[in-house]
Amino acid sequence: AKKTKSKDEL
Amino acid sequence: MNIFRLAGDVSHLVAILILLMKIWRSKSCAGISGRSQVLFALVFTTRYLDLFTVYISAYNTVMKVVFLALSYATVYLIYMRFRNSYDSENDTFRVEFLLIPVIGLSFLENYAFTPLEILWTFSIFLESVAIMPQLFMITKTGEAESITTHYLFFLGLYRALYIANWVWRYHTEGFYDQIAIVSGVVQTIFYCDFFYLYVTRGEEIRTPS
Repeated sequence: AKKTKSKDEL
Repeated sequence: MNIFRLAGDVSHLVAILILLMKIWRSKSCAGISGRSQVLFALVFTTRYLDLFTVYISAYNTVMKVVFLALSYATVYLIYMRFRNSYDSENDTFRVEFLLIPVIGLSFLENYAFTPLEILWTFSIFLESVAIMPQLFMITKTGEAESITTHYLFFLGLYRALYIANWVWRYHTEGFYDQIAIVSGVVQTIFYCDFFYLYVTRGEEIRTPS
């Protein structure tokens, strides 16, 4: 599975 | 930014303000779990360390600072200013039962094995269970004031709206954040029983004894 972290979410 | 995300953030802010204003105006933190509030302060602290490393937007920075300030203000009111009204006898949830598994999991499952990323993951996992001392306290005393239930409603609504935001982002951007989504769904599930009571019994909640 592709894993990416959201940087803009609080 | 989409409408679900914005509504989620507003809901989160409303929840925190409801709690802070309730304590401030009644000069009492009766029925409020100080342990949950300390956990939330820890959640914000470990998640927003990126305030010092990356700039995302003015909105992002302002909201992070506001959430940090409000969470510390809440902890201050409970443990310092209005500590006489703090119900420590019923706020007895063992937080180490949450912290130890959450610390372990954040080392095992993260986006990068770096201090900042592990702390970010820790904050996401901890947020999903941080309300448990509060829910435990309500179960133990068998009641919650209506204003406390409004706080819990908005706090639960916030993560539920984030789920809608994640669905939206997946469909429009093809983007998803696996750790945040799984934890966010778990977090929202914890509120389902409460949502049910909130809707069916009205504001003031008394658990069946």
